[in-house]
Amino acid sequence: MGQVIAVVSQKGGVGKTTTAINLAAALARRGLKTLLVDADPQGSVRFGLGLSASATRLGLSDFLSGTHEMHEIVRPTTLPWLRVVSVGSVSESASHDQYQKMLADSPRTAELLDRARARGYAVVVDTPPGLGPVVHRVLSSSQHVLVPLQCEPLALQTTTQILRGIRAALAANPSLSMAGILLTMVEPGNAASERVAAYVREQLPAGLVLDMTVPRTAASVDAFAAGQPVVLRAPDDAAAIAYRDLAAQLAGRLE
Amino acid sequence: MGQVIAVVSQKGGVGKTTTAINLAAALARRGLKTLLVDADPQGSVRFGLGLSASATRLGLSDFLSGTHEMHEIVRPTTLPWLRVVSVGSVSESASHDQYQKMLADSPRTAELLDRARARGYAVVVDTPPGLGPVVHRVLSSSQHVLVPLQCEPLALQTTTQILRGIRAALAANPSLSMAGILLTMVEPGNAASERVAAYVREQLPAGLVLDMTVPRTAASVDAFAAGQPVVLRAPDDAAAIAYRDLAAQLAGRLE
Ligand SMILES: Nc1ncnc2c1ncn2[C@@H]1O[C@H](COP(=O)(O)OP(=O)(O)OP(=O)(O)O)[C@@H](O)[C@H]1O
Ligand SMILES: Nc1ncnc2c1ncn2[C@@H]1O[C@H](COP(=O)(O)OP(=O)(O)OP(=O)(O)O)[C@@H](O)[C@H]1O
Ligand SMILES: [Mg+2]
Ligand SMILES: [Mg+2]
Repeated sequence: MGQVIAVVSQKGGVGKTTTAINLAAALARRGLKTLLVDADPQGSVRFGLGLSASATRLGLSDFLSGTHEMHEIVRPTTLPWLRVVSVGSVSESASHDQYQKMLADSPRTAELLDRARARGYAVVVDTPPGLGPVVHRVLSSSQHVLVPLQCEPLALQTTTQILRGIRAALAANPSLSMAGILLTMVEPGNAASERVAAYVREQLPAGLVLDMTVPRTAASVDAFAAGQPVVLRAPDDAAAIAYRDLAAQLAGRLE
Repeated sequence: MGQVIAVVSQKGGVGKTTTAINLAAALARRGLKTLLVDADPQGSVRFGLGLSASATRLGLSDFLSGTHEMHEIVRPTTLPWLRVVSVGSVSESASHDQYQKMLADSPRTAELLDRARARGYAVVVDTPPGLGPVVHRVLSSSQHVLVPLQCEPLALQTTTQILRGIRAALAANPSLSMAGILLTMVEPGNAASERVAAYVREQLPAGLVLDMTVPRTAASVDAFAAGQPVVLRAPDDAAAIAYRDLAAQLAGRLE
C-alpha cells in the first residue's frame, strides 16, 4: 500500500510545484511506482513536465465533477514509473471558486488518493498556496506533509502561520505525519539567505528541518522553461542532487 | 473621490505584497491620502511595514465579521498620508476557509472600500494568490487592477490564465479598468529573465505592459526583513526608483 505526501505552504512562490515535480521524478527514477497529482487550479505541474494542453485537458477537476473516471485522467509520462493527474479543465476557467467548493465538499478526492495507494502508488500532491479548503481536503487524505520554505526573510515571518495550520491538520488526521521543512532557493554566499537558514535551524525543533537544502540555481529555472524536472535535465546540478537526496530519505516511508 | 487599485495574480510569490506596500508608500510620499488594505489571510503587509502584532491584531476580517467598526481597524503609520488596514485576526487562525466564505458573501468589503473612497483615500489592496472568492470580491469593488508578473519562465506560462481571470472581472465590473502588467524581479544580464521580458512585451497588446520594470535587488529583500518599504529605506535603489515611477504614473488616476 503506497502513501500520499502533500507539498504545502500558505506562502506563494516558495517552490511547491518545483519540489513536487522533482520529488516525484526522483522517486520514479528509484523504481517506485509514483503518481503526481496537481490539485492547484493554476495547473503548473503540466508545464514543469512539458505535457501538452491536449494530453492534460482532463484531470482532477473532471474526476471531482463526476464526468470522468480515474482511467481517463491518469496519464503516463516519458518516465517509466511516473504517472500524472493534471488539475484538468478548471485551469481553463476564469474563476476557481466552483472548483474550491467542489473539492472541499466532494468525497472523490479521498477516493482517488485511496485507490492510487491501493494500486501501490506513492502519491505526491502539489497544492495551491494558502490554508484554504483545497489544502485542508488534501491533508485530510494524506499520510505525510512536506513544507518548502523559501530562504528569504519574509518567508520566516510567515513560518509560524504555516506551522499552526499544519498542527491543526495533524490533530484532525491521526494518520498524517510531518515529513519536514525543506529549505528552498538557498543562496550560498548571500548573507540574508544564510541568516534565514541558520535562524530556522536554531529556532525550530530539531528534526523538523530536513538536512538537505535546495539552492537557487539557473538550471532549475531553465528546466522549468524546458518542461523537464531538473533531476532529469541537469542531474549534476546542486538542486537536482538535493532533490535526489530528498527522494532517498523519503522513499522508504512512501512505499 | 478616491479610487481603489487591487494588486492581483493567481501565481504565488510574484511580488504582490512588495508592490502593494511600495506603491502605497510612494503615493503617500507624493501627498496622496492613501489607505493600504491587506485582504490576504497570510497578513504579510504588516511585516513589510514593520507593524507590531498588537497594532494589527484587528483588521479586515474583524470588520467583515461585524465585531468591529472602521475606526477600530484603520491604523496610522509613521508616514503621514498612509493609513493601513491589516487582515486582522484571521492571520492567527489555522484555517482560512471561514474567512474566504465570509469575504465572498459579505457586503462589508464593498462598504469599507466605498467609505474609504468617499473620505478621499486612494486605496491599494493586497490580495492572496489565486483566482478564488477573495480576489473576485475585491475586484468587484475596485476601479483598477495591477498584475505583477515575475520575470521567470514559469510565470509566462501562467499569464494566459491570469489574463483570462482579469478579462472576466472586467466584464463583470464595468467600472474596473486594467492599470497594467508590472514586470517584477527582472534580472538585467540574466538571459532567461531578459528573454521573458522581451517575450511578454512582444506577445501582449501594446500598452498592457507598463514601461517601468522592477529589478530583483538585495535592498528589496533587506527592506522587507527590516519592516520598511524599499522606497523609504533605500530610495536610490533601482527597485525603489521603479516603484516611484509607478506611483507617478498611477497617481493621477487614483485621486
Ligand atoms: N531551486 C530553484 N532555483 C531557482 N529557481 C527556482 C528554484 N525552485 C523554484 N524556482 C523558481 O521559483 C519560482 C516559484 O517556484 P514554484 O512555482 O515551484 O513555486 P510554488 O510554491 O509552486 O508557487 P505557487 O505558490 O504559485 O504555486 C518559479 O519561477 C521557479 O522556476
Ligand atoms: N524587487 C525585488 N527584489 C528582490 N526580491 C524581491 C523583490 N520583490 C519581491 N521580492 C521577494 O520575493 C518574495 C516574494 O515577494 P512577495 O511576498 O511580495 O510576493 P507575493 O506575490 O505577495 O507572494 P504571495 O503569493 O505569497 O502573496 C519575497 O521574499 C520578497 O522579499
Ligand atoms: Mg505551485
Ligand atoms: Mg503577498
